[in-house]
Amino acid sequence: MGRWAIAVHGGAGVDPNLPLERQEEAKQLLTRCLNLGISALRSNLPAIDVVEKVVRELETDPLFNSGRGSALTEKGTVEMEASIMDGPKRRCGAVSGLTTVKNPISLARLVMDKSPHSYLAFSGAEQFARQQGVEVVDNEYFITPDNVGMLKLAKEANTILFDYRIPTNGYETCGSGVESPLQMNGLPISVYAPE
Amino acid sequence: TVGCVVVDREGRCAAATSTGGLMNKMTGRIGDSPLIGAGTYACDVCGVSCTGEGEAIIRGTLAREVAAVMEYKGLGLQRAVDFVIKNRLDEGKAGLIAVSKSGEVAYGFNCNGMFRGCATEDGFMEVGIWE
Repeated sequence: MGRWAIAVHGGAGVDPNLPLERQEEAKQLLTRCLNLGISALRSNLPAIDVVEKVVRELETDPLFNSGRGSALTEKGTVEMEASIMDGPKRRCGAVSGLTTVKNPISLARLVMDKSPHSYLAFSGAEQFARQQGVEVVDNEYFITPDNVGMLKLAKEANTILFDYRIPTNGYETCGSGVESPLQMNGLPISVYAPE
Repeated sequence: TVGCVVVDREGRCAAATSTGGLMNKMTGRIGDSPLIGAGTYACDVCGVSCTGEGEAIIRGTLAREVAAVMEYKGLGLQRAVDFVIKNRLDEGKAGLIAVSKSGEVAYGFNCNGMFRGCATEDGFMEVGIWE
C-alpha cells in the first residue's frame, strides 16, 4: 500500500504588488482545496475523482482564472478550456471554447468516460454538455468586475496578459508615478500600487 | 489557470487543469491547458499540471517532458521538474506541480511567483505564492 500525495496550483506569474489581503485570500482557498482533496484521499477516493473534485472547487471560486473569474477575451466574453488525465491507462479528456458549462473539468471527464474521443471543442463541446445534462449557466455568470477592469487595463496597454491580478485598490493612486519604461507583463510598471 | 495532481494509496496518478486562458485573448484561441502532454499529463510514473505562458508550454510539451526525463534519464521527481523548468521553456515563463507514484510531490516555476499548495500522507503541508 503506497502513500498518497496531492498538489494544487492557482496560476503562475503573480503581480509583485498583490495586496497582502489578496495573498491571504489565495492561501486560504489553496488550503481549503488541499483539505478537500486530503479528506477524499483518506476516504480512499481514486486519484481521478479527487483531481476532478478539487478543480471543480477552484473553478467555482472566482479568485483564480478558471470557471467563474475566468480571463476575458478581446470581446469581453469568457471561453474556457480544461483537461483531465488518469495515469494507470493514460485515459484522457479535454474541452475548449466553453461558454456556458459551469464546471469545464467535469465535461472533460465526461469526454474521457462517455465519448469515443479525447477532445471536444466549441459548439460540439457545448452540444455534448447538453446531451450529458451537465449544469449550464449564462456567460455572464463567469464575468467578474475585477476582470472587466483588468480587460480595460490590458486594452489600454494594448497587450495580452496571463495569470495574475492587478490590485483593484490603489491603482488610481499610483498613476501619478514617474512614467518608468519598465514593463511587467506588457503593462507599464507604474500601473502597480507601490508597496 | 488552476490545476490539481494526485497520487492515491494504490499508486494511481491523475492530473487536471482548467483555465479561462489569457486576458484580452483572441476568440478561438486555444492554450496549453486542454492539450494532453503540454498542460496536463498523467501516466503510471507521475501526474503533472502546468500554468503560465501557454505558447511556451505547448512548444516544450512540458507536462509529458517531466515523465519522459523520469523514464529515460532516471531522474527523481523534483530533479525532473527542475530540469524541465530550466531546459525546456526557452524564454517562456511557466510553473508546474507534479506527484510521483511513490507518493512524492514537487513543483517548480521560473517566474516571480506561483499560487500553489501541496501535502503528503506523512503530514507535510505547504501553501505558498513566492519563491
